[in-house]
Amino acid sequence: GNTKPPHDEL
Amino acid sequence: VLLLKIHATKNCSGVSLKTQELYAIVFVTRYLDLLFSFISLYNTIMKLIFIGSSACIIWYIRFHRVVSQTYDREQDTFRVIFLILPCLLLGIFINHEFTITEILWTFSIYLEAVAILPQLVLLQRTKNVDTLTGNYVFLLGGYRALYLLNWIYRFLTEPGYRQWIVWISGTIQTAIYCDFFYYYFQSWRRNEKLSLPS
Repeated sequence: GNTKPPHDEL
Repeated sequence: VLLLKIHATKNCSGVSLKTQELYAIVFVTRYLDLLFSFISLYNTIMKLIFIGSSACIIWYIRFHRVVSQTYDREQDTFRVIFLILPCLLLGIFINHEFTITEILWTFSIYLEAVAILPQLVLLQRTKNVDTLTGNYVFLLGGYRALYLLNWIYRFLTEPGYRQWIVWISGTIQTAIYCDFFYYYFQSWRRNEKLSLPS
């Protein structure tokens, strides 16, 4: 799985 | 907590400049997205606070006339290049997307996992750890440990939510604190000053 997760954490 | 301590006591003994500089690298490389994406006002403000507070701490330790005199220069000798280089290589080879910003973001995730190490080594070398410094390390580790709960909660409530790089790095990061947590609670229970065994 190379889908980029959203970077919504600090 | 650390900035207030340094500002109020004008003393930074037992505080690792190396760890603070690693954190500055972590925050700057991760929060590049301040320039091109917006998550929430909270998210943006916290990013600015993290970058700003670590920059302030570094300035105090390096340049403040009084504070810089109290820096444990001879004890804070961790070779950070041995952390930075492997994390950079790991970021280049194990990432979600082969772009500059994504590689830097991934590098920051890996580097944050180990950024506390120079501070822990310095604490171990310090005979009587300042209560505020001990509390700072405890809060930093505790803050990160709470992410584990947050990830479980999000996994259970948000369909498709998963981020293996962050999860594994964050778990390692929290594990590194385990030893410290043990001695922190022990000294707290016995009402003694914190000191880590060498």
